[in-house]
Amino acid sequence: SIPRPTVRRLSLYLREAESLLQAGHRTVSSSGLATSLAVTDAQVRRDLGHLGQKGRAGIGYRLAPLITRLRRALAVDRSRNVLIVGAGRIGRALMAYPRFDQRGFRIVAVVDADTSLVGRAIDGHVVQSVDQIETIVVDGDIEIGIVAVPEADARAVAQRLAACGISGLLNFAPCRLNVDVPVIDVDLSSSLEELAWAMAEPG
Amino acid sequence: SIPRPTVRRLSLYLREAESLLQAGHRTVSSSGLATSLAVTDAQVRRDLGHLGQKGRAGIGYRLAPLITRLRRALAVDRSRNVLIVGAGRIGRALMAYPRFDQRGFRIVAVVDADTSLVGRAIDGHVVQSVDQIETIVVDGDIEIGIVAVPEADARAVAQRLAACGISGLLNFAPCRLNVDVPVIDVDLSSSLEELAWAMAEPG
Ligand SMILES: NC(=O)c1ccc[n+]([C@@H]2O[C@H](COP(=O)([O-])OP(=O)(O)OC[C@H]3O[C@@H](n4cnc5c(N)ncnc54)[C@H](O)[C@@H]3O)[C@@H](O)[C@H]2O)c1
Ligand SMILES: NC(=O)c1ccc[n+]([C@@H]2O[C@H](COP(=O)([O-])OP(=O)(O)OC[C@H]3O[C@@H](n4cnc5c(N)ncnc54)[C@H](O)[C@@H]3O)[C@@H](O)[C@H]2O)c1
Repeated sequence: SIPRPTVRRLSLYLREAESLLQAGHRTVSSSGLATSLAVTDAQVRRDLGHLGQKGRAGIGYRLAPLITRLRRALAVDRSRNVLIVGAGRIGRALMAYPRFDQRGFRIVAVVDADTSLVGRAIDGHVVQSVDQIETIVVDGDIEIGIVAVPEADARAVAQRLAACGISGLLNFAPCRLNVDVPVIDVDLSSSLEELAWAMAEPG
Repeated sequence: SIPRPTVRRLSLYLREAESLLQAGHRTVSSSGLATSLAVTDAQVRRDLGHLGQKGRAGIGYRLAPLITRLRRALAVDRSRNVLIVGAGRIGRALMAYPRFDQRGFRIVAVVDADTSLVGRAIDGHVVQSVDQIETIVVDGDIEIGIVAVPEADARAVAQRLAACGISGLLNFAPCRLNVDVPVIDVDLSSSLEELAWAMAEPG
């Protein structure tokens, strides 16, 4: 099993490899990956070595097979259906972002408890009622739920999603969801803290 | 200098310690911190040992001094002024979030290039013109800029912010900003990738 910090690096290598391929490159060196991602050359070689990828001297790694291998390691080599719960500010910022689809996370439904939002089309998605969660998750073959509701409602929403068989949750609410499925908490103030620390670092 | 994965853990310990203190606790054990954050007990003791914090057998760590020490290590022991560039979907989700202020990141100004937004009050912030960036950063003693504009505009915005002395950038646009100040890139699709990997893990 891959440790979490390694997963973060693999995700960065994948993004970089995909943008190089899109720009017309066919290979990349470990030092090329290292400099653009602020990791050491040796770290890149160790991470990719674990995946059975060996760079060839003078040529580096061929991008197309590297991308395929990274997508498999990160378990994103197939698309997954996603439901957003909460069509508020965060929900709308996510609904409008085309890159999720490109990376294999297809937003297929959006629900809200506010009846005045239900039935409205926002950025190409028609908001449905939160009462339909069970039917939507099962009929829509939805694997991931995004919790974008106020803190007071988040646990109840999460428990409902877990109860109808969702496989994982991305949580924006600033509280722990206490459910049996994997949860990734998004906390943008941690990103600001990481920035404050980077600003305080010498050099 | 603290390695970046350690910074992420320290930020989690700080959040946990603060919510325990708010709930009326006065101490926490290393295993208490470890279980709620999915790290090992030994990792907690090593991390906090680096900061000179020693838990006392049977009692653990006293929360108040632990919080003070963590805030100092993360360089968040004082408040910083923040400017949001882009009052669109992402910008509005950030403007409305009260926790940034609680964690020492005060959103003091919001600017946009869209003249129909300039002068409008949104969630307690009056949107100003992007033409005023230089004056706002200098007069407002702003240290951090949040880049919440479309990808095509992001680099120019970042260069302008760096040129007028901003100390760090939080970037939402899906591109590298290439500026001389520290940048943290927020990429929510990486969080989804981390979730997909956690869903694929056994156990
Ligand atoms: N982690 C971060 O850095 C960060 C940043 C901003 C906001 N947030 C959090 O994200 C969450 C969403 O924030 P927002 O600004 O989008 O809030 P918002 O108020 O703009 O939107 C919330 C939406 O959820 C809907 N809702 C409420 N209860 C519901 C329920 N039981 N089922 C379905 N829908 C329900 C509301 O009708 C509303 O449309 C909040 O918990 C907020 O604290 C986190
Ligand atoms: N990283 C992620 O996971 C993620 C998720 C969603 C969106 N995004 C990105 O975040 C950014 C913002 O997205 P959004 O949905 O809020 O976009 P949006 O279109 O809703 O808002 C963008 C705002 O920026 C303003 N703007 C444009 N050029 C400007 C300039 N030069 N100076 C000042 N303001 C300017 C626009 O007038 C608009 O109000 C985009 O780059 C988007 O790709 C990232």
